[in-house]
Amino acid sequence: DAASTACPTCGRPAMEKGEEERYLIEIAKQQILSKLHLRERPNITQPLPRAALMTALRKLHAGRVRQDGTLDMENNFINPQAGNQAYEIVSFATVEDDVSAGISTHLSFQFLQEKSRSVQVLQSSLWMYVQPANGSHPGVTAEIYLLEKDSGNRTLLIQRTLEATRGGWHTFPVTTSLQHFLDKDQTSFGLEVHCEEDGRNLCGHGAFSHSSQQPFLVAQVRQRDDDSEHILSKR
Amino acid sequence: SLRCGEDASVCCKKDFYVKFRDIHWQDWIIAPEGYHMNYCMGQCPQHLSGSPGIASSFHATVFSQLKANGIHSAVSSCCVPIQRRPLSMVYFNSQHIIVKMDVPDMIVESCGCT
Repeated sequence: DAASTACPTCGRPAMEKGEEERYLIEIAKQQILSKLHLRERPNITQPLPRAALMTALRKLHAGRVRQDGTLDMENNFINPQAGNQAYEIVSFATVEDDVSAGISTHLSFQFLQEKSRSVQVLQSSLWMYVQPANGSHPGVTAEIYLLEKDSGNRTLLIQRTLEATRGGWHTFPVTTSLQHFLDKDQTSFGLEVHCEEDGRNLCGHGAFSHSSQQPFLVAQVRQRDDDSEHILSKR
Repeated sequence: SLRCGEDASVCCKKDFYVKFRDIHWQDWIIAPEGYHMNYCMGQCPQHLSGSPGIASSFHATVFSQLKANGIHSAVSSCCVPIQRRPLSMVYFNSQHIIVKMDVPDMIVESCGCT
């Protein structure tokens, strides 16, 4: 009888059923945290509006968000060419007050964890919701500036005429700028967005008063090889 | 590869699923809804060593040399994962940034004897 109650692999006396399950759950937790390079589970102090989350996930994984809002993760991997250290991040903008009489908007993004690791930005884009224009003229000129907080400089990154008769999402590539930012020791990645029509800011604070229209920045990043070599040599 | 029943005596894969909601992790893990932390358990008697498929390990190489030369030793074969797959996860990190990461070798698909 004793043999039948012992662990078949190591011979240790079997645990109580409930105890065994608790033990395995703890192992599962530790394994997930260590694989995600987290010391402890993150505390979500400011839950993100669900609408904003669903919009971002829907944009990222078109066709992968089920009706009930859950994400279909089967075979939904990041493109294998990026290497197995690649991962995607979505950072929602902190919107600062509209400046220059409400015609422009300042957005700032935090990338603390990526800054602590030397990562390579494979691609990155800013997702911006633009309100429909009043239709007096079909195109709206959108300008994206990079803000250098230290120097107060403003650098034009992108200038593009948007077809804005209907409101909608537009993406603006910021790969190089984000890479420069991560390589320097600045605290937040600041952008100024300017898309005005007849004195109205089509992508300003008023434009995304609904939480599902909150701007966000997507980046596909990979840990730099030299960093992982460093780890190997340490091992 | 065998799937373990209630009394697992021979090397097999034991299914074990943790639902994140049950451990109150659903607030920071957006997807998937749970984790299949399957594991391998059970004995590997000598006639089973190396089946199904050889677990690629130094241990397997040494063991098969011993066996091929008819050297009976106290070494026993082990029940180990022989097939794994990644787990795609979408979660909030501590800066409330959403991260999507494919975590390699997270789910044991099948077990075998070295």
